Amino acid sequence: TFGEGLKWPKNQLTYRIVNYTPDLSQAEVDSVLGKALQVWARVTPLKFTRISSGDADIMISFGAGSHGDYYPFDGPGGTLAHAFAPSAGIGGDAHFDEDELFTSSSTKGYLLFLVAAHEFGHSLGLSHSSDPGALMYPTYSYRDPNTFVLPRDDVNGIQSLYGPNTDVNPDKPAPPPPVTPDACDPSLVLDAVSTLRGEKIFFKNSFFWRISGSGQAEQHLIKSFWTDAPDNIDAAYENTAQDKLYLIKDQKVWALFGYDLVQGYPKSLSSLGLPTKVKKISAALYDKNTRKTLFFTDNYYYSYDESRKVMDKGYPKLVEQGFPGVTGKITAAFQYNGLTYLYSGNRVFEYSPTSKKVTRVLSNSYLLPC
Amino acid sequence: GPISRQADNDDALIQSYLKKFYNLTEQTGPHSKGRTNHMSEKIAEMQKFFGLTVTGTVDQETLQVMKKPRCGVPEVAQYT
Repeated sequence: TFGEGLKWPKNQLTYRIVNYTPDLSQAEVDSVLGKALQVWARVTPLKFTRISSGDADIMISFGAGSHGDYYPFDGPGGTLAHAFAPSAGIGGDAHFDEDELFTSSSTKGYLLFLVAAHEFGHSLGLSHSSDPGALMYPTYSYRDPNTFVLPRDDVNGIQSLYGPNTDVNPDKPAPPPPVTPDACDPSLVLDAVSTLRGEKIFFKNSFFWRISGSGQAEQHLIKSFWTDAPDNIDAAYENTAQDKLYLIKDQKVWALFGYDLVQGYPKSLSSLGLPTKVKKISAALYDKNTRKTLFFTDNYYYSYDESRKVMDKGYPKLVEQGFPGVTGKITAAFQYNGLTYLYSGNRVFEYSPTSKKVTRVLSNSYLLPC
Repeated sequence: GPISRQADNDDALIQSYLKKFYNLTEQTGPHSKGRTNHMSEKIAEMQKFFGLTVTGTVDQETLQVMKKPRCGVPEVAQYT
């Protein structure tokens, strides 16, 4: 929050759409802005009423460059919008930079829904959050507006000002607010781990951490890097020979080159050479020395020969058979610095392919620092 | 060789970003060292907020975050 108890002293608020962007139809703008306000109304006792003339608590307008508030916009990119904290006059008002391309559903341009929902957070008394999963994080990242649920950090923030919504239908409970995964949680079970152009990346829910040269983990939304990639993946691996990152979820595989989805993807799981009876993969890794990709299905694994483009015979094998000393279901896997790391829940087996032995059993935090 | 135009642009972007979002103020006069420290503090403040490695200098990752599209919520203190 902004502190100093900055909030509206009432729960019934008015808003007025002063002008429109030519990027969208007026009906779309009306609908999107209404939905963006409902994001906050759903979790608080706040109610919003639209008025078409006079002064509203939240005056919404689109403008480019200098637009009358001493905070000029800066052309395309950079600042997308701004809003004022609750107060009389300009307080609560939200301004959108008309030099941006606003959209209602496309991944090109900026989703007006997300930008508006963020700005209305300011209009209601929320400042910026340092939680990269929060709507109130200062930088824009795409997420699907049709499945958007206000994250826990934002819910906590707004409810600290206005309290929870007591007018909820018990037969239709709201989906739980998503929580940003915490690298310091000792019970954290990662979805997938991979390398990516020399960095290590760790996936969990809609997020991933990347550890670059500095050794510090940065957390990002998957969609902020790869708009077309799925959340909650099952497995990930980097084929360094192809310079591609593969993400697997259910029976589909996505191939990514840099920030882009490779044309023709997503494809079916069987396109990786796996038998059609395999419906789910729990982990995968690419071994650049043998040029084999290993696909784990809990306690078993398959080996695909990338040079010959065929599945090796004699598979699936029990994990313990190929990796003596490794026990449990494999939930994530990758190779780094010539060693194989097999995750089973929050335990990590460090396996040496040369000595064919488990060299250490580690905790998550060894590779993903808290 | 010629001075990279990109470096000039980045320098302007860094200054404008810190002025806009971290209240970086111009310090004139002979205290140029003070200005550098002030800027470094603002860079460190920004790096801390975004969970970047706090160095007080602009590295590639810090610059990338500065270039991301974002909300420009006006300083509420200034407004009030």
